[in-house]
Amino acid sequence: YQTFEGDLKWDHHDITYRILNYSPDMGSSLTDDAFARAFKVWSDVTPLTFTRLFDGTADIMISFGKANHGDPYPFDGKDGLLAHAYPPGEGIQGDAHFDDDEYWTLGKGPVVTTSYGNANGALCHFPFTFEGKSYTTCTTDGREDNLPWCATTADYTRDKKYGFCPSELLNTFGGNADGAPCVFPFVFLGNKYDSCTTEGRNDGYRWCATTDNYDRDTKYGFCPSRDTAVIGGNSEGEPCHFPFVFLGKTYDSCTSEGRGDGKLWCGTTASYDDDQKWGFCPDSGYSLFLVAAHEFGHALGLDHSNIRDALMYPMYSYVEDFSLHRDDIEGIQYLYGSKTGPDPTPPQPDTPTTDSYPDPDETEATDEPEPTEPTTTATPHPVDPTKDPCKFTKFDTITVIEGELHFFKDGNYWKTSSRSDAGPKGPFAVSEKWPALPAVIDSAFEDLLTRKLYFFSGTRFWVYTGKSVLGPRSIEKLGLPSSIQKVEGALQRGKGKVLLFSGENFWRLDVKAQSIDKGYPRYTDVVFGGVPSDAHDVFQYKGHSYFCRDRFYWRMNSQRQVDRVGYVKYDLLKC
Amino acid sequence: WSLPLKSVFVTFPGDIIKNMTDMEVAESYLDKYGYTKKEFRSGFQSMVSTSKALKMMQRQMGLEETGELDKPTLDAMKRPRCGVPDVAN
Repeated sequence: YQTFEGDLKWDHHDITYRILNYSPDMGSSLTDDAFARAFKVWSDVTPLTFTRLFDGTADIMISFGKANHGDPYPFDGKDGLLAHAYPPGEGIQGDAHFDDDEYWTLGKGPVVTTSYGNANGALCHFPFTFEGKSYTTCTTDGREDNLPWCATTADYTRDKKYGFCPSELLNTFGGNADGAPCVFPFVFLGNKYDSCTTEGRNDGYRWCATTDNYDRDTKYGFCPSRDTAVIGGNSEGEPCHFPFVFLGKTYDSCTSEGRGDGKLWCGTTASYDDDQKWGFCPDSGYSLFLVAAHEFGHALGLDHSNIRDALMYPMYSYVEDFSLHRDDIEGIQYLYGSKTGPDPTPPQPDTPTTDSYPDPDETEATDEPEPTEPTTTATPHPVDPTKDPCKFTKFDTITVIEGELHFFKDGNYWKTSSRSDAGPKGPFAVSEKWPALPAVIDSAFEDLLTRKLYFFSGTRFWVYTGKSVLGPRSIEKLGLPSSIQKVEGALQRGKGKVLLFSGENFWRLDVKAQSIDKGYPRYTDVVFGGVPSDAHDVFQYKGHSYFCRDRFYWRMNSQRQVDRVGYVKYDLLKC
Repeated sequence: WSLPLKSVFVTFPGDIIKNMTDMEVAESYLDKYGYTKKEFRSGFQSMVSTSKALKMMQRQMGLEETGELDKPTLDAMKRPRCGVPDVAN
């Protein structure tokens, strides 16, 4: 790693940041989340904290801009240079700028958040089918108001779940009109406009009036990019026009002809030869999270590393499962020291946990006898001492047993206590404590009434009462349909009721009756808006519902609001 | 047998990136990212030679240090990256 000459660094640890504007490519909530996660990359390994300001001057001012954007280092159009940031200090120092001629995504193509409709803001599901036709982008088919929409499940005809895609006909961002939609036509400097325009601006951003006369009302907003819009060129925001004619030849899809750099482009009118209107075709885009995490490294005082896998390596490459490289950690800790608080502890022998069940509400009398035999206290098992749970991207399942979080993976499990910040204990062998179980556990829960432990693997489940076990039995015995391949999560709902999650659905199990309640399945995203619809671990912990996808968790409070998104590794596993 | 396509390159209006030769790309890259910064010695200043600058860049990027504008080096220069110079000035 490298630091800037003179080891430039902040003289305080409570760093502030402010997001000055947004890209038309991504919704503001996705952008906010990407930046927050990028800061967390650094706050997880240092004593630094990051607080967002909404006005005034922050240490790190974040903005999107194109080409000449107000500093001496202009951007260069699509690709090439993606972003830059300044080392810590006053004024422009510490600021981070992102080239808005790039296509900003989460690194894997368009991420289209929906609004209105009936999908509670879920992401578009591409491809989706509608009346027998497959769609890979938002469409206006089936509508007379020209509003683009998408299905949020694979099959609209079957599921009827949909939302509207970003469109200037639905809302704008920034400006002074509080997100009001464009009004077409509108008058600007005496001319009429039927679509968003860059006229009157020198920063290349498309805007519109939100009343019919800008000259009179001066109300305006910026136009969000549609997922079908071209990037850059001279037709930003317009869709490709297929077919289009280029040098006398007709093209029905994007082409790299005419360019030496191999980039795909299209005409945005019927004839490029006549109109010279064009733009680049949407691609995977660049991960705003990854680029921001890199730039914030600069803003904190790190220069470029020459280690290819380090975050601070100067070139962009997309990684699915990001984790901070040791080189980056050493660099930032050289400047700011390591995170305060207890260090992760190595696996230690387990101790009996007879006093580790604090919630009095959960210890009320039950209508079934408690197991008479104490559960076996597991001892650390030398199954594979090199297995470090802190290096796992995801676990087979996470659940709370006897007040402790249990993390299951490939026949082993680890535990963390809710009462201390000590790191994970383990690995323990599943086969020692629950010998009837297979290696892979998809889901598990402890019935709050009876303290029985339910384990699910594939289409089978087991019930442990102390050392006694029932099962395996088919999950169909519980009333779950034969079509589901596995149960991926469980949330206790009061006493005797448990929600079981699989795919995009959940069912409510009456534990005592051992049957599924009427009215189920229901769609997860309808009831639990804002959490990933493909969560692979769902569990209840300290009054919150947790939905995990890969290394992240979404925490939902009792009002069903997502109040925190964080890393399983740091916040739950306490690595 | 089909005839090979004759590609015709055009200048697209609004396209910021201009058609440049490989050497122009390299010189621009080395300059922009600090590899050809001026050296100050005994009161004189001189530019770092292109070969030396290329070697510095190749070392930074983990490429074979040939000092030549070979294909891996040129490919690396065309990859998307951060705009902060690699060599401080």
